[in-house]
Order: sequence, then C-alpha cells, then structure tokens
Amino acid sequence: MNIFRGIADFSHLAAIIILLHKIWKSRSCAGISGKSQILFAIVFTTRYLDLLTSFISLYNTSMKVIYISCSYATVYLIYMKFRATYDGNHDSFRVEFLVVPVGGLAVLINHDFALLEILWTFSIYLESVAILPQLFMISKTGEAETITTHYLFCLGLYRALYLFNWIWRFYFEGFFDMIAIVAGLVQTVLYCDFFYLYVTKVLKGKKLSLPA
Amino acid sequence: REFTYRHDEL
Repeated sequence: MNIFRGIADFSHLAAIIILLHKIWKSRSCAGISGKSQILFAIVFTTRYLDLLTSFISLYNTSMKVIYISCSYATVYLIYMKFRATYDGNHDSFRVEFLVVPVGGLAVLINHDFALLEILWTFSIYLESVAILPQLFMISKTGEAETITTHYLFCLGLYRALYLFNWIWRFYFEGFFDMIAIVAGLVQTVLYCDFFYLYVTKVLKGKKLSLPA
Repeated sequence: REFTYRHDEL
C-alpha cells in the first residue's frame, strides 16, 4: 500500500468517526443529511459483498467491517435514536434522481455483466454522488456547523488522495481502472467548491455560511 | 475474470 492510499483510508475513517461522534456528543443530527448517510450505507453494503468471497488481509477486512458498521450506526442514530432532531424539511434532495440513473449506468457500463460486478460498479458510481443531498442541504440552509465541515473535508480529502493513489499504481504497478478513476474524479470535483469555502472560511476560524 | 485489486481497495 502506498502513502496516499494509507492516508486516504484513515481520512475516510476519521470522517466517519467525526460524524458519529458529533451526533452522539450533541445528541442531535441537526444539519446532517440522513439521505446521504443512507446512500453511503448502500455504497458500503454493495461494495463490500466481497467480504463473503475473498480475504485480502486483516487490515482490509477490519476496515470494511468498521466502515459498514459505522455507516449503519449513523443511519440508526439519525432515523431512530435522535429522530426528533433530524431536519427532514431541509433534507429534501430527491435521491431517486441519483439512484435510478446510477443503477442504469452500472448495468450499461461495467467491466463484466455479473451480479457482484454490477453491484460493485453501482457502489462506485453511487459513492461519487452520494454526498449531493448533504451539499444540497447546506446550500438550502446556507450554513453548516464547523464540525460538519471537518467531516466533509476529511471525506473529500479521502477521494482526492485516492486519485494520487491511482496515479501511483498506474506508474508503479501498471494498474488502472477507468470506472473507478472517472467516478473518483467526479466525486472530487463535487467537493472543490466546498474545499474553497473550507480553506477561505473555516480554517480562518469563521463559520461556514453562504451568502443569501 | 478476476479483479483482485478491487477487493484490496476500500
């Protein structure tokens, strides 16, 4: 594993833990899109079905299990335990507009027309756009808690670092996967606007708020 | 076809 991959995985883990911790500590999921979290739970579930078919390493298995469990725990906290604090009115992104086209694309453009392969492709495509309900919610309310922005930054950083990981793997291992690369690029681009706000506002100690 | 790298990356 190269350095980019390593930092990326821990950045991803940090994002997941930051979010869980924030909800647990504040006993509230205000400002968090439950829809994005459901999409991430679907992403992990459909991608890590390989837990049942192939063993890579203890690290690999543990991370996959942690990602899946944390994402389900987050969904549970939002929709069950702290449901009263869930801001459903502002979480109004129509997820069917993401899931249906992404599902169609996964069936049409994949490496192999097999169930597990299509589900893997679906999870890659879905992950690239799964954050949209959350970004939509922030644009709707015009602001985000600072801790939420740290979560988003770690999540965006993770995908940006995977791009470097793929460049590395292409040069040193001759490996590349066009589906993952294109989806990863799309995903990273979606965070660019947010990265800009994070650097110019949050890192200077200001709250992230958008002009009305 | 076998896609080992796929199971490796998270």
